[in-house]
Amino acid sequence: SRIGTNVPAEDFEPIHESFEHVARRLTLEAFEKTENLKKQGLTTEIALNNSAVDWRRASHAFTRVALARIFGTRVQQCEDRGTQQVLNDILKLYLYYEVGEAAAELLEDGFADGQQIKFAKQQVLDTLGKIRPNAISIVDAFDFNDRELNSVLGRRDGHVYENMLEWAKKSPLNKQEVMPFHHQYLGKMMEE
Amino acid sequence: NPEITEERLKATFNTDYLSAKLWNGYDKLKRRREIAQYVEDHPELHDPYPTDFMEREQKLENASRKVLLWMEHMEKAVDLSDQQEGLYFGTLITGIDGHPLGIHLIMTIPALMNNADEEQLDEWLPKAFSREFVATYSQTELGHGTNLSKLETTATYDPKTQEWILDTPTVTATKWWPGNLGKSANYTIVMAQLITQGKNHGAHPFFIQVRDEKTHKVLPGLTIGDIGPKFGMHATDNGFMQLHKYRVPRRAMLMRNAKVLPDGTYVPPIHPKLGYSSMIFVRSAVVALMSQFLSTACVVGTRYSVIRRQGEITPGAGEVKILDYQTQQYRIFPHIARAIAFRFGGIFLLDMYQRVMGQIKQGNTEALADLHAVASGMKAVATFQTALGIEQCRMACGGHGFSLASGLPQVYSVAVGGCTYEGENMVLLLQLARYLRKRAAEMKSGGPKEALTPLVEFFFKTGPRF
Repeated sequence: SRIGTNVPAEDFEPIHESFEHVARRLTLEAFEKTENLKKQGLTTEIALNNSAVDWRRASHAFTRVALARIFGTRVQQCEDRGTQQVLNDILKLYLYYEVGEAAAELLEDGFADGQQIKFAKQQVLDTLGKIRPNAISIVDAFDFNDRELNSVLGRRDGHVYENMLEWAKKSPLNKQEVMPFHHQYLGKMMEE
Repeated sequence: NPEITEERLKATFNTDYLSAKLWNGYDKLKRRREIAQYVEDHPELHDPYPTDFMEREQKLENASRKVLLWMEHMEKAVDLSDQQEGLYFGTLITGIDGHPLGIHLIMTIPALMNNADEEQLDEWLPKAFSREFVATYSQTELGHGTNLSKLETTATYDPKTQEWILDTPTVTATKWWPGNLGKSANYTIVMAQLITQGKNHGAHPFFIQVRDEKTHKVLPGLTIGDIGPKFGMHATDNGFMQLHKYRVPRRAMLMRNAKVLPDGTYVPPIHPKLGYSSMIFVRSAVVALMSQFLSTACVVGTRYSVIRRQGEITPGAGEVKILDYQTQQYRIFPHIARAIAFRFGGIFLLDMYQRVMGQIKQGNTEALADLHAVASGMKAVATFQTALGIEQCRMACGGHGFSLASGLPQVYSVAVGGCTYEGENMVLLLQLARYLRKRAAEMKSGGPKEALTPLVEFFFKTGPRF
């Protein structure tokens, strides 16, 4: 893998190549496993069932390739420079985070080494710090209004605690100070 | 709140630019806001009190009330030619818990459009759009879900009367889970094994009436009811249905793709997966929907993390906003990134779906397998990672994330349903695997036999790196 070599961390092509490598390798390995099982005399159906966990990994790896490529393409198409920069930070976080998720698969056949994975993990941490000042504005940009969000904690105006109390007051349990049946049982218990 | 204002002043970009990018342009963004304002300005569209304090029956009745108002206000609030506007308007009114028209609008109408022939469309589509009936989509059975080939419900053609006899011959054949079938729908699409001239041709869609249009009573020959409380979507009455040799006319079979002639002759579709097109559509739409759920959770988690102050990073410097902790950032920000990835992935899939369906109308089905494969994989990964992400955001809110006031349990309970509806995720990954197996076989035998989409070209790259 070219991740963390002499390629700038913002050049994401080595990451895409690495994801593609993992998807291709896992697919071909699952394929070979299935074929070998068939050669041992198993039917295609049983051979597929006995290699299904490997195929699942391959499918997940393929989907990672697709999502990463689609995301990357959309960011490249962004015309506004400020927005492209912030999207690029988010894309960077996405890609290096996924490298961490795929670390075992990248290390498995020696396509990447431990140093490269460490590099990717450090990129994640660095990018978190870069995104931090923009975090609220990024989530604001999802453009959900309070009705859609349906969350006292996530209110756009940030007045969380006073509204938590208002929300709680609406609980039907607060309609009566003493709930008759509830206290009938507990009161009796305490009397005894 | 000055804490959150301070954060907004730090931004290095214009949030509206990014919003426009995420919502497909400024015009769409402007319309979103106008529609939201319309809802704010009309108190009759609001809930009398938070629905989280309602019992299930109250939620259902409240949802019915609001659906009626949604339709009454629709012409004034939205551009009727834009389906997205109508659905967004509805979401603002009905909320996240579902409503009686949920499946009718999202699944039944697209399914009719993709499976009914021209004459059937003329008959049913205007009525569906004008809501002269409420329909749903009955596929899953008590004993079988994603594996359509093993559905037990049968539709046997009787050429003497030119009718179909629909039957659920066992308990496990009972249709189970169709949204709104329990109490709301009076029509439904039913997936059943088509049997004619003694041969089973596999699962095909039929469009049938199940309740009287005036009294809403269940028609003779059917048993219908609600399946009971669920993890989420409390304002949706998921139903069960048993068909007891229930007779419907020959034209109840949706005949855009496969057909059965009056004498019982079966005419196959040009592609065996065409009958699955509505399922592929929903899988494509689910990816974009998951983006919304995950984004919602990220908004809540991030905003609350700048309101909450707890602990000190530098002793004596005062309590910090919890978003200043690296662990909190690590917990939330990767899910913001995934939410955006799913947004773009969802848009990509819906565009691809429209393109492929357009090609199919011209008789070209080459890209259908690509679409089916990519949509299956992406739906599986997006739903699973969305559920994980929402849960991380919930925990990032500490104890308050456990309260329904956070909105997070409700979003989680709806989103996680996506892991099993419209294809259980493991099954979907194995469907994609079947496609990958074909690509691997081609690679081993020297290259692809057909033109490839850019998404799978990488399999065939050559050179020192590959």
